[in-house]
Amino acid sequence: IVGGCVSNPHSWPWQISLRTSFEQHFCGGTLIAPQWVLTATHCLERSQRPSSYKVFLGLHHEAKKDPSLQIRDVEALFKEPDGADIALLKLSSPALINDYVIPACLPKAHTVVGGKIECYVTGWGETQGTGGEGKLKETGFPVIENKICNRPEFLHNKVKSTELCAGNIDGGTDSCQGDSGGPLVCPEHDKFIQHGVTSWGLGCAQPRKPGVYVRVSSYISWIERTIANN
Amino acid sequence: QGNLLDNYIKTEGAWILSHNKHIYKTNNPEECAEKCEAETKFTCRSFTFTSKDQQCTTLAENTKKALVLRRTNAVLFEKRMYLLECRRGKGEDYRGTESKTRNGVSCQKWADTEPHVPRFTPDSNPNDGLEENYCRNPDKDVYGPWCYTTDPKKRFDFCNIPECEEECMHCSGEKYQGNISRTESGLECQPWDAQKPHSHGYIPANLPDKDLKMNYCRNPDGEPRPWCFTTDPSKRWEFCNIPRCATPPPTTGQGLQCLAGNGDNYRGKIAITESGKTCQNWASQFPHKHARTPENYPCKALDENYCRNPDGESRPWCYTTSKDVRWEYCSIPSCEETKVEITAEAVDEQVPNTEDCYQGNGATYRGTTSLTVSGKRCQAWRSMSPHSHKKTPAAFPNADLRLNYCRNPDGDRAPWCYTTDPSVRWEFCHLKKCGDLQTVVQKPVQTTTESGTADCILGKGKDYRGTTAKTGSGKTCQAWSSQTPHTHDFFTPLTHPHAGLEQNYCRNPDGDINGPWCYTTDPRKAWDYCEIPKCPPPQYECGKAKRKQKMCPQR
Repeated sequence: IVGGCVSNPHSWPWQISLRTSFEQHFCGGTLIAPQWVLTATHCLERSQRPSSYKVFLGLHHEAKKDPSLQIRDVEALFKEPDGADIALLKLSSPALINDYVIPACLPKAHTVVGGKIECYVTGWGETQGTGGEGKLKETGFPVIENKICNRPEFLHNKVKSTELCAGNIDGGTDSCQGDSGGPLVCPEHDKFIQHGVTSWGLGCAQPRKPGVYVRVSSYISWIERTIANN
Repeated sequence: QGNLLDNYIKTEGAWILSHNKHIYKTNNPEECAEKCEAETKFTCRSFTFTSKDQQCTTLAENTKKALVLRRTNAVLFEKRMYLLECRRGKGEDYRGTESKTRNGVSCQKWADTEPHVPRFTPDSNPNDGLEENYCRNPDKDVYGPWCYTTDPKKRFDFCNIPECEEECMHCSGEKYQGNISRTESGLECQPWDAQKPHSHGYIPANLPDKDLKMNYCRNPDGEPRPWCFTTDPSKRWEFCNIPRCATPPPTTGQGLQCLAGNGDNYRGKIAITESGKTCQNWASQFPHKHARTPENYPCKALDENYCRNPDGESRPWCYTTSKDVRWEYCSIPSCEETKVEITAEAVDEQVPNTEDCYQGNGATYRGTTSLTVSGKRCQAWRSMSPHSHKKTPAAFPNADLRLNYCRNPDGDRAPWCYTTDPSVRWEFCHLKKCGDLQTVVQKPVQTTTESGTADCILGKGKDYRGTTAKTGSGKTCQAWSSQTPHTHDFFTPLTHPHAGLEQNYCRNPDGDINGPWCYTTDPRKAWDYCEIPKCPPPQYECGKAKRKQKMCPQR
């Protein structure tokens, strides 16, 4: 996360760290049910084998093994069949739900998050010198309507309807490399709903180059079907 | 054909004081609007409606003049006509407050007889709104509203009242409110509140000030012209052809030579970007092609190559003459007032978020939460937009009304704030009472849903289906289907078939923030809240962390 701040420990308890079998963090993800994690397909390019991955839950310091930490192997990988940058991981056993590990809510199918809503992204990715390395960082910014985001001044027709843009027009804060696969959540009443999966951007935190996130509401039926069938 | 309420602007949680008023009992706001239209004792400019009491109060005042107060459950409806400061057609129904002629001479009061004896008076023309010395058009003059002047040598003169943008548009049509609903190529527009065939984020409820009605062409986002999403699945959106008004656009005052706000009023001559690049002339398409032309933005003073903010950006900018850098912001010196403001805010932002709960009624709460119970952002206390109010830091110096933090300056039940949603004046905040914080949960469990018949409530108790039938003050509840001792048509088993309005059990059909309630059998007390214990906290609910988020950066 570029800009933003170090989060209160365990205040985003659905955030997971996706790691290699050697426990090296490389992507984020979101716990959406005790045994299921949502992440980005591009995070799974390094291997087709589930045993190549581990999931760390209940973490704040990237390198510390706090008592809250739970580690799970991955039992199966499910990539979105039409090639979208969204994938599901089935954990080898359900996570223990406690103060430190709580799933995020999913949106209703095809709901669109409003243009002025402020949402939050979290992760252990690059900070580009803005501090907080090694701790879970967070930052908030508004969702930008695709029509605006696709203007020549912004991302010039690169954003699909199954994606959403979010960021500050002036830049300065954004998700970045290593945050991929992690959650973009938006408050709704007293809950956080996961509306995005961190996917891509042109650089990080550049003016008029907001981050692009897979629009989760476009894939609800695939998520529900995959979980039900597996 | 539209609803009677379309003629009104609605604000939830607001109440105004007025000397001229009339109280009725009506079943719904539509009936209250009918009462307002039929008012004969005074000019009805607004009304308030409270659903629980079914109380309709028609009022002579509106928020232009009267003091606005907060009140739970009250909804204020203001007649658009009395809020408009523009004219439609000849302006016979203009009821704005312009009181100077086009030459700047003050108008004579319509009721006065000096310096000119008027032919039109409030008595002779009671329906023409001849109040004070406001410009009016009682004789349907083709040149629009006028007034008798205070200059003894000039009996009357016309006023410069801008046209409302109903038939035509000024500038880039940001305020166009007409009914054109086809694009320039003839495609029919998709209604703004629909998500098919094109899903989008221009949700009318989130943008109440943009007038996203029906499927009419609008310009909510700084485009050169009004546009709409189309009903053609292969064409997401397209511009509409709206004719330009013949009259000059409304003046917005003199431009500034320094930066204030987002700099949309900057009219200075700086033409270099913050990295030192020369700006491209706005009228030129070289080296960068663009749509921010003087023709597309006629009211934005896109002169020469001066830095400007024509499209709602955060500050003035320009296309650059460097072909590698399409655009950049400009460094414009700040106006002094803005500098003070920014400094004060920056200092305040250093205050850490140390309190996540409040004691008692929260009058001493000094934390930094700035979200309401429904997730809306708080308006800054010193700001008068979108809601003007009297709860300012100066008026309540001991209430710590900093930034947009939740506070309780007026001894209400809990910390609250005005919201940044123009349609919701205020709400209580997303804060818990200190004693109510959830306890630590250790065991893994299933998600709990808000339902069931237990005699306890989850959240606001909207799904409470228990059998408590007494209010907190010990009064027995009246059956929901009964009309004695209190007649009520708004919350009945018929009007709210899914709200569980059985027998006389406490229920919360309107999602009242204070929980279930009922009409009482005490003829002197129409309704009251019930005291129902809270259910033990669910062991986990998705999306709810046990630790509070910083939610940075706070703005």
